[in-house]
Amino acid sequence: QEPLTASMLAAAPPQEQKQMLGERLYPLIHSLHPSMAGKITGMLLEIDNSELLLMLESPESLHSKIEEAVAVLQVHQISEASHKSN
Amino acid sequence: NGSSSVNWPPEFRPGEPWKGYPNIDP
Repeated sequence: QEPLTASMLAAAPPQEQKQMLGERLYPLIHSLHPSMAGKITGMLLEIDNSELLLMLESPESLHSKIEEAVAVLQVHQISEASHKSN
Repeated sequence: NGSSSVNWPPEFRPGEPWKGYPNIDP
């Protein structure tokens, strides 16, 4: 599969751009966190497309963003649980 | 409000249109 480039994204409408980035990010994230891949991908897609492209090109920055997202999700789930139990 | 945070983050599923798009200001 050829790498996703800025020009490929620029040729697509905004909604399609997020879809293209998501389809590339999801498998990479799923290999690390299968159970949370959908939510982590959804979180990362809210980041600017140019930064997402950089992350697709650099596994280290992608991994650190994924770990950040996992930490945020876990805090979010804890606060959700505490809301429910109140 | 609690309701919006329950659906956050908008989950991505391969092959399905991602629902998070409209929330992002262009």
